[in-house]
Parts: sequence; structure tokens; C-alpha cells
Amino acid sequence: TSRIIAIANQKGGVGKTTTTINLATALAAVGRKVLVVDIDSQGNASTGFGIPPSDRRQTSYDLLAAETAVVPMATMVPGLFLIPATVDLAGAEIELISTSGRQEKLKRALGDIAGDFDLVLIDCPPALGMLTLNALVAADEVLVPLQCEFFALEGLSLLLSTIERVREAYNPRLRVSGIVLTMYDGRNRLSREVVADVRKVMGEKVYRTMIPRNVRVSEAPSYGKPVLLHAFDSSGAQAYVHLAGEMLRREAAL
Amino acid sequence: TSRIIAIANQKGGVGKTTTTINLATALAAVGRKVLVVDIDSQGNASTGFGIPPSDRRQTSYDLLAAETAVVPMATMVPGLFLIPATVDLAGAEIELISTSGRQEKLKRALGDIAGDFDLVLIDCPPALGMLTLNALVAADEVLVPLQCEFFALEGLSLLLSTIERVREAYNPRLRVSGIVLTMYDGRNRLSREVVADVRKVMGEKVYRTMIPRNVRVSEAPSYGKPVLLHAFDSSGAQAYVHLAGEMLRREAAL
Ligand SMILES: Nc1ncnc2c1ncn2[C@@H]1O[C@H](COP(=O)(O)OP(=O)(O)OP(=O)(O)O)[C@@H](O)[C@H]1O
Ligand SMILES: Nc1ncnc2c1ncn2[C@@H]1O[C@H](COP(=O)(O)OP(=O)(O)OP(=O)(O)O)[C@@H](O)[C@H]1O
Ligand SMILES: [Mg+2]
Ligand SMILES: [Mg+2]
Repeated sequence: TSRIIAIANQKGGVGKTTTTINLATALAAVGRKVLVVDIDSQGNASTGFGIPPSDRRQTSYDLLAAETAVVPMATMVPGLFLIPATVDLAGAEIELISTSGRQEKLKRALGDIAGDFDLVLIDCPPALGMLTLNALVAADEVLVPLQCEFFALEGLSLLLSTIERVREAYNPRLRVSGIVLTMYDGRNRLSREVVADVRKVMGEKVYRTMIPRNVRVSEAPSYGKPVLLHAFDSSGAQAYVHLAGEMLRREAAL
Repeated sequence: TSRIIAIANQKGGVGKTTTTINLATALAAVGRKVLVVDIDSQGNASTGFGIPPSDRRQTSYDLLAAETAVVPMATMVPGLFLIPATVDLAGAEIELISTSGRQEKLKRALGDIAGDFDLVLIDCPPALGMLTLNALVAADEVLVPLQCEFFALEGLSLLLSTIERVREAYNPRLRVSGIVLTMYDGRNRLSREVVADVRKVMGEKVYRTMIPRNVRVSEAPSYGKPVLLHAFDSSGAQAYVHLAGEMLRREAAL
């Protein structure tokens, strides 16, 4: 059966989209069949695969609001499919609030689709609103990208307590599968301190693989490609390859 | 009369909070009386002034949901006052949606308070939801922090069109007072390209002052201080001093 993973953190700019794009690509590169679902109305994950807004026909808005059957689109990465996002999604948040069963919409809509994939990665917006709630109810696990910065660390406890509340109220199987440290810079004392703090508090929940700050990673979306295709030998791309490996080894050990 | 400025951008992690804290401090340092209103439930602006959650008694939740009279609290910076945020604010977003006149709540609540200050800076969350809408309706102007990165540039047109819609529907005096480029790194080609693109498209709307990526800036919140107090001579602190100067000169020229 497929693993449904929400990539979530309400803190902005911590690397949710970058992790979704590049981890999905690395998993597809080792033969897994992967679906990326973009539920951020900014549509950055869709852009990161080089898909302009005009080519986004069957979208996550259709999935959530219109409840029509949506066929995932192919991407430039073999084995990797995408349900893209457009700005229409910004309206869905308010529409969802006034519908019954609002937190289950995504779970129901993915029910028919997820079975065709080994892994489903859901890129969440920087908020704990109705869209992220839908992802947490639909998912089996949450992967938390955590930037090695002070403000990012401050938000972690709010996120973990929200996940706990969702587990109790809506989704008993939901667990935090891991925390991945992003934009790590070993020369920076603050970066090292955040890493030490998080490992002390969260122990084995934190992936050993850290994603370094690497300009090739932030360049890649301007070429419409995952960094694995833009600069495979870069430290950023290689870190995502290692993260995929670590993730699959942890899965095998379960 | 006072200027009410919303610091807004739905893209996450672009420097909204950092700009609010440090621009406010630089303005207070040259004798302006400044109020910071934190309407992000992460409460990062409140943390950046060294105020722990237990000391946040009269908050922006009270301002928005309870409509009680809120007295701003003093901060470590002379002339700078704060209405802090707590996680309770996360609930306000949903509560606001079902109340009448929901988009005017902050405007009405600030009506009695703003007159005591020369400038009011409102730190917004990374979304175009009900809280940011309240800020855009209450404000006279919007200051847009824009990170020198590809995804950040992509979100600018959505933000500008949203501001335009708010001006037409709710607040005819709302204008974009300026765009400030943040986390600029001159050694990085992508950074230089983003700057060239934004200046070409937005012209004079873009402040000449750019905020460089500077580790002292990201360290400062871990000491509970604005960077002007943590490391006054740093390139980051000095950039915010120049930004305040440029802002006041532009005001005088109006
Ligand atoms: N390892 C890295 N090295 C350098 N830059 C990075 C890295 N990871 C992400 N970035 C850049 O940092 C910025 C923020 O990353 P990203 O957009 O993925 O975060 P996010 O959490 O999805 O943001 P949002 O909260 O807006 O959805 C982007 O411009 C991205 O290109
Ligand atoms: N000029 C700078 N140099 C270095 N680091 C910076 C700079 N400006 C901001 N940062 C860091 O980048 C991160 C994002 O900044 P900040 O939290 O201010 O953005 P934001 O837009 O308020 O985020 P959010 O969308 O979550 O509200 C923070 O960890 C901050 O310390
Ligand atoms: Mg994102
Ligand atoms: Mg912020």
C-alpha cells in the first residue's frame, strides 16, 4: 500500500517545497512511483517542476472543492506525477470552512488515486489552516522540514502539538516520521546550536542527513527543474539523494 | 496623524518579521513614536523583542476577537511599543470568518490607539487570509519585503493584485509604499538577477536600500533583541538604519 506523507511546517520559508520537489525526485530516481500533491496556492511545487500556470488543468482545487476525479499529470521526472496548484486554491480555504466533513475532503479525494503510487508527498502552505488540516487528516505521516534558524525552532512545539490534536480528533494513524534539518551552514554558530538543540530534544526523530545551504538548490526552480536534474553533483542534490536513502532504510526497518 | 503600515507578503520566510522589528527600532532610534502590532500567531515579532509568551497579557487576539481596549506594552526600545501575539490568534482566523464586518475589526480596534503614535507597523502572517486582510483594510500603506530568490519573485504579482482588490473593495487609500529587497547576496548570480528584474518592473517602488544576508540579523532573536541592539555595527543593522532614513525622506517628499 502507499505511504501518504504531509510535508508541513507553519513557519514560512523553511524548505517545505524544496524538500517535496527534491525528495520526490530522489525517490523516483530509485524506482519508486511517486505522486506530489501541491496544496499551496502559491503553486511553487508546480513551478519547480517547470509547469507554467496555463498547463495546470486538473488541479488540487478540483480535488478539494469540486470533488471531481482528477488525473495526475506526468512530469519531466520518470515515475513522478503531480497534481498542481493554482491561485484558485486561495478561495478553497474559505469555501471548505463552511462545508460539512471539511477536514476529510482531501482524504476522500486521494482515496481513489493513492493506490497507484508507492509514495504520495503533499506540499503544504505556511499555515495551520484548513488546507494543512486536510493534508494531516489524509496523511499517514508528517515530514517536518526545519530550517536551522532561531524562529524556526520556536515554531516546532506548536506544530507538534497541532499534529497531536489532529491525531486524537481525526486521524489515529498520523505520526511524525521525521524532522529534516534544512539550509544548514556549518560555519554559522547559530546553525550548529539549533542542530544540537533539536537532536537533543527530538533524538532519533531527526534524520541524520542534513540539507546544506547550497545556491544550486535555490537556482534550480528558475530553470524549472529539481536540483537533481539541474546540478546532480551539488551538495544540495546529493543531500536529497541521501535523505531518500535514509527514509527508505527507516521504512524497511519498521 | 499616524501612518499605519502593513508588512505583508504571503510567501513565507522573506523577512517580514525581521523587517518589522528592525525598521521599527531604527525609526524609534531617530525619535519617532512607533507601535508594532504582531498579528502572526507564531508571535515571532513579540519574541524578537524578548517578550516571553507568559508576559503577553493584552494581545492582538484581544484586539481582534474580544474587541476589548488593549494598552500597548513598552519594549526595551525607548519610544517603541508592542501589541504582542500568542497562539490564541490561530483561532481568531476562523472566528473572524463568521462575524459581520469581519475585515474591519483591526481597523476599528486600532482607531483609538493609532493616534498616539507616529507610525504603526503590522507584522503579517505568511498568507492572504482573514488576518492579513484585516491588516490591509486597517493600513494606509503596504511595505513588501521581498527575498532575493526565485520563488519569492513568483509570488509578487499575486500579492500586488490582492492589494489592488482590497483597495477597490474596502480601502481606497491603500497603496504600496515600497518594496524592500532582503537577504541580498551580491556574490550570488540569482540574487543579482532577481534585483535587476524587480527594479526593472517596479522602478521607484523599490527602495534603494537593500538588506544584505547577515548572520547577526538571524542571531539577534536568539538574544531577544533587535539587531540594532545586538550588533549595531553589523551590515544588517546598518541597512535597517539606512532603510528608515530612506523611508522618512520619501515621506517628506510626498
Ligand atoms: N538547501 C537550500 N539551500 C539554499 N536555498 C534553499 C535551500 N532550501 C530552500 N532554499 C530556498 O529558500 C527559499 C525557501 O524555501 P521553500 O520555498 O522551499 O520553503 P517553503 O517552506 O516551501 O516556503 P513557504 O513557507 O513559502 O511555502 C526558496 O527560495 C528556496 O529556493
Ligand atoms: N538579512 C538577513 N540576513 C540573515 N538572515 C535573515 C535576514 N532576514 C531574515 N533572516 C532570517 O531568515 C528567516 C526568515 O525571516 P523572517 O522570519 O523575518 O521572515 P518572515 O517573512 O517573517 O517569515 P514568516 O513567513 O514565517 O512570517 C529568519 O530565521 C530570520 O532570522
Ligand atoms: Mg512552499
Ligand atoms: Mg514572520
